Amino acid sequence: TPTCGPATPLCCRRDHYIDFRELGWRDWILQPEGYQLNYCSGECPLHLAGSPGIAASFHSAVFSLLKANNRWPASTSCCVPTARRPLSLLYLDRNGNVVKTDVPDMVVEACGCS
Amino acid sequence: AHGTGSVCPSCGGPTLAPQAERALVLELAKQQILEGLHLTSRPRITHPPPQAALTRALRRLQPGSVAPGNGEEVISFATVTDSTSACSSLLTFHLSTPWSHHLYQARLWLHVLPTRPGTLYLRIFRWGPSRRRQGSLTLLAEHHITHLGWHALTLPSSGLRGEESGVLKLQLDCGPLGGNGTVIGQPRQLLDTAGHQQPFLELKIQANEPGAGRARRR
Repeated sequence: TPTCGPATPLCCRRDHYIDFRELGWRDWILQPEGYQLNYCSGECPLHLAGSPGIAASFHSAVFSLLKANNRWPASTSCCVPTARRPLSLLYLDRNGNVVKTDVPDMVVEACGCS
Repeated sequence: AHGTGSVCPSCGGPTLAPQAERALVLELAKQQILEGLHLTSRPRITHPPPQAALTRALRRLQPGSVAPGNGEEVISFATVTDSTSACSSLLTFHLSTPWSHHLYQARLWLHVLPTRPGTLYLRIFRWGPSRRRQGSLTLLAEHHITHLGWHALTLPSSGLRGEESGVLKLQLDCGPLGGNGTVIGQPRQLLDTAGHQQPFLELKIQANEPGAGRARRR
């Protein structure tokens, strides 16, 4: 998946780092200090829609269903995540206990056209 | 996107203004984390553990990932009530998550004070679940303490299950080990709770029952 540049019109992965200080959440999330929340943006022209290998995501399946039921504008394809990975978090719960857990599907690794 | 009159940027529509996009991404991040942790709102921490105790506890944990299958590791700091009439302490833990049924490993970390020379005999009891009659004590484990300082004592996970109130109470009784193996304890403080040596419980919890995913797929 291409990473978005300043003038990338086509579907790409936009890398974005979220610092938990920005959310005001550093008091309860102990580790990490932030995470890479990437997201997908860009155009999906017709020739890229539903390309082999990128139609396997959950999002793609939903969009395909919407299209099949005519609930989606004709010839519209969306730039959606096709691969994600989990993030380990260490946080304080409401009783002051420390919890360490892996949250699935937190970091977008790849994007594609539905 | 509806509010701003534009359409979803992921679908090739007009992009949002940088300021609006940043606000949207931050809001998405909040929702994503809360959803991933099964929380409806961020927890308000009214009594955070002391920083030094927290650092000490985290250093004592095994590094690496948590258990496979959406597992969790929880460190719960104890509120300690020392008994003045015997060599015993009551430890109270407040747990938030429904941990009880999926617990598969539990260790109690204690910093034992120098009480007297020789081996110390320690018995750990659990106060019965709240639905049972008051005063029911169950012996969970017995340990011989041969040196002072920090100890990680394994507790049977089966003995900790069945608690639904979220409050777990453990009683520690100690004494020197006599020649015949009997406890001949005298009143003495057992645990060091000052100086950030707060006892804590390390729990490993499996979110899903083993094999549950496989059964669903079948």
